[in-house]
Amino acid sequence: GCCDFHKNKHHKKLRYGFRELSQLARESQFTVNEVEALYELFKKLSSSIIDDGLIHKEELQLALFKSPHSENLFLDRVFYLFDEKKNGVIEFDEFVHALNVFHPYAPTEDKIDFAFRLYDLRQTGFIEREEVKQMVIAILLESDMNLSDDLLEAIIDKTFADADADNDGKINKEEWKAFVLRHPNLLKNMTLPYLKDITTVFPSFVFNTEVEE
Amino acid sequence: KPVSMNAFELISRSQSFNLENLFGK
Repeated sequence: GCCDFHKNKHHKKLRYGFRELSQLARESQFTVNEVEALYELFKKLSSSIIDDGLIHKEELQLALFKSPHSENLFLDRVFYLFDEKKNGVIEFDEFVHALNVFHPYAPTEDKIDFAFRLYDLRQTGFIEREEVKQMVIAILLESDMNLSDDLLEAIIDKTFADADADNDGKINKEEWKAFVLRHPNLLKNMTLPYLKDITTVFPSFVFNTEVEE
Repeated sequence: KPVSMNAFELISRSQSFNLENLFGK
């Protein structure tokens, strides 16, 4: 009856029908078949620890770093940006929206914006010197690379001399945009070439497809 | 030559700032 449905609401996995899938295709670079292939990926990721049709932070962590439990700065930021509704889980529509930014054909503007939000660790509207330092230190630790503090400061000095046009010690959105347009290779990690061929990476979507394209 | 590199180059090149692993490749 009606009440059973409501009782089960939180345990019931969301089903995505043709309407929802084509809506997601309309608001992204993906075709309906590609959205379906992404749904295969989403199902895999969202059931790796808790099979509830939602990606929990530990599941994203497991997918990215093969371990559900190590602290990672980047993971925290990515999860935060994927989780549009800020309810602690990534739903399928949020997954599609975020990956859309990483599509090879997504507007550069969107990639610039996403990278800015990613690196603005404290969400102050600026990428601050301390944040850049924190990220570089995190990377050095992970890769077992050793850099003296002097050298690290020199790298950051040089970076800010180039990026921080108004010299106020922090990079604002406009400065970021100008900087990245001068160094487009900095946006490389904002593009996932696989997304262009997602239906070949996850061909099993054909077993569940709602539409033959 | 790390000093010839800018900090964001280090960050964006790092394996941990990359989503490629999502695809299990």
